[in-house]
Amino acid sequence: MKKIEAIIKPFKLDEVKESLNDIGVQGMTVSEVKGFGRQKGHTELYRGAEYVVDFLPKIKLEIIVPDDLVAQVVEVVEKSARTGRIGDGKIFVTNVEEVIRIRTGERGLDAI
Amino acid sequence: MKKIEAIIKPFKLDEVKESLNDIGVQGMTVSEVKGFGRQKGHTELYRGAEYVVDFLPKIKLEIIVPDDLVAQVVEVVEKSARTGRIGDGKIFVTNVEEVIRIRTGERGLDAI
Amino acid sequence: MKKIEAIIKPFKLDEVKESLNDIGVQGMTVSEVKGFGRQKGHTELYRGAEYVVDFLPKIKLEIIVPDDLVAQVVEVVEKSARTGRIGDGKIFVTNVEEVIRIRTGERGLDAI
Amino acid sequence: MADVLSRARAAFLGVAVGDALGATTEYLMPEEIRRLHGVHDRIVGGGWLHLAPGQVTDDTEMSLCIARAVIDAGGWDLPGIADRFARWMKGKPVDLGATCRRGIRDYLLKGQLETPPNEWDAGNGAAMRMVPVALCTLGDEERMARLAVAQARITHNHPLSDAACAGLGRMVQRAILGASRAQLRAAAEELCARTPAFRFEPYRGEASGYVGDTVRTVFHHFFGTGNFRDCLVATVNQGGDADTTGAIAGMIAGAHYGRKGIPERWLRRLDRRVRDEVEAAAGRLVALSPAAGND
Ligand SMILES: Nc1ncnc2c1ncn2[C@@H]1O[C@H](COP(=O)(O)OP(=O)(O)O)[C@@H](O)[C@H]1O
Ligand SMILES: Nc1ncnc2c1ncn2[C@@H]1O[C@H](COP(=O)(O)OP(=O)(O)O)[C@@H](O)[C@H]1O
Ligand SMILES: Nc1ncnc2c1ncn2[C@@H]1O[C@H](COP(=O)(O)OP(=O)(O)O)[C@@H](O)[C@H]1O
Ligand SMILES: [Mg+2]
Ligand SMILES: [Mg+2]
Repeated sequence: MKKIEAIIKPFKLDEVKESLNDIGVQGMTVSEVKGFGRQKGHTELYRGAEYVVDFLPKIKLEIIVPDDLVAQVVEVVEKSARTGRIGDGKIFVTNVEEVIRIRTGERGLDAI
Repeated sequence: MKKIEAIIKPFKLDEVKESLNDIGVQGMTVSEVKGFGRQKGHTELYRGAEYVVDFLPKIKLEIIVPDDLVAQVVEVVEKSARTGRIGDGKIFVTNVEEVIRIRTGERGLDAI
Repeated sequence: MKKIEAIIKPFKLDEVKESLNDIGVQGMTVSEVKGFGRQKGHTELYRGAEYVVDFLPKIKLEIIVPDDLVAQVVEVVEKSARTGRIGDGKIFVTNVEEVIRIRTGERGLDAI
Repeated sequence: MADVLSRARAAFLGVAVGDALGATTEYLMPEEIRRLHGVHDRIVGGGWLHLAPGQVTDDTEMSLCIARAVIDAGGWDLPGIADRFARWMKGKPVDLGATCRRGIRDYLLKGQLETPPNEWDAGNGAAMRMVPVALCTLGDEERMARLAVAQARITHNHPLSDAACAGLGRMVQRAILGASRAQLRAAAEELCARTPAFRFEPYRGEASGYVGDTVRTVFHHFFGTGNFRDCLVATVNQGGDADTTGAIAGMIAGAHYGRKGIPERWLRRLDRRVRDEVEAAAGRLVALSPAAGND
């Protein structure tokens, strides 16, 4: 099994979830993170002066999938999260050695 | 060494920490995340209409452990986090290649 | 490619980012987490009795780097994040099998 | 024998007093201590562990675990000591070092009584709990040295830790049995000749948890002062691992200067239950020792 971790623009979350639902992937864990990269942060007014906030809010998705779904899930996330402008984000694929469903004790592919 | 990542129901955090403490495991990193899965979110009233929030707050635990503790830690988390109802969460085990204790520079098993 | 995950004291973030910029590493993803370990939390007054909060706010950095940069990035984070007092944090190195830049579809080393 | 008993009690009380006093300045640098406390010479708690005044830490508590195990068994009982460590760990002690935690956990989960050799085990966590070992083997230095290493190896397996445990245990025993200051100095020099890492002159002010620093700091301030109070004040104002250097300095200074050497105002501020248990334990441990006619 693999963990697919995607850092995406926050407004893209619904679209990415929809597209994943369309291929039968519904379970995932999401968190709010801050991204630093080539995309510049927004400017803010503070005590009358404008300054650049150097990070941008991003959403991190974590989806555990069976090996044979990886290519498809990566493609779906990539396509639905893309705007073509800097800061669209990244997808990382890492190996997962074991998965357990806490409610039932199921392991492996039966756990996701 | 392995990283044990657990997504659990927030009210279970104290019980899981207590159970881990009973086997001598005290160090861990915790974050607030949103879970999407089969468990339905709660309903909320918004502008007079009721709608279902489609995610649920979850707690993510990350515990780095030596290989020979993995089975025990997984079992303890599983048992203490379980309610038997949908949404109890998941445990993922991934391989960690190196660990460093920042304060001392200790590496490997001495770093955890 | 490897993922370098560092749990550090929050006030150290700017110094660590500066030091990473100095070796040409600018992209990273940051999140706010809670750390449990030996370091004591602040004391709070509750119903007239003082007690110690058992966690501390920490910052988690995630930096995907090419294999040949791992040693250098680890050293830079270690040195800039260190205060020498308990609670400085930990660095974990895990293997990443694939990286994709969402904006362009670039893969592997071209994606970071 | 009355003198022996008084010095034995003072050695164990010295650990508790040094622990409680030093905990306030643990991890601080000498300049920081000066700024915050001037000269720190009162038991006020606080410190990085947010202690109540007179509260002790793992230095005293692990020593009490060993004492209780030996007293309950009527003699040496290594698994009993490890069981006590495990029970204490589960009770969420106010502090517990990483090296000690790993060893105790490996005993709890695997029944392991001796941790494998490790270059990172040269900390002072095993040396800081030597007083009950010295007391229950009083009169038999060879037995003390053997049991010193056995208890150390539950958590620490490193030649410097072994040498510190046996060497400090020897000094405490000789002091309790009435050794003169010159004789104690000779014993320290002999230990330093065998273990160069413990040579304390010239002293460079290093007082970390590394056992080399700890032994040097304790020897420097014990031989550089003439009474219990001055020894402990000098030691804890050095900062670093101050509760542990304080506890070990208290062990040796207590053994040498005896009960009357310990300032009453410090004893009064110690946690009452800890103080009572320490005094009672010291007596019972000596009663079990070869020096009391046992073998
Ligand atoms: N090396 C990296 N490791 C981890 N996260 C990164 C890394 N580089 C970029 N990111 C994440 O990806 C986001 C987008 O990166 P950015 O350089 O702004 O644009 P793009 O990916 O379009 O080239 C960043 O805000 C950050 O969250
Ligand atoms: N494929 C997945 N990848 C990552 N996290 C998941 C995945 N599936 C579920 N989760 C996490 O597990 C939680 C519980 O999942 P859910 O399907 O509601 O119940 P259960 O695990 O009891 O079958 C979700 O809220 C989400 O945080
Ligand atoms: N086993 C572990 N797994 C994951 N994170 C850990 C673990 N142990 C400690 N941490 C993280 O490292 C931080 C520092 O740990 P702590 O024990 O307080 O100090 P130190 O690392 O200086 O020995 C904790 O607050 C927590 O975020
Ligand atoms: Mg202590
Ligand atoms: Mg200490």
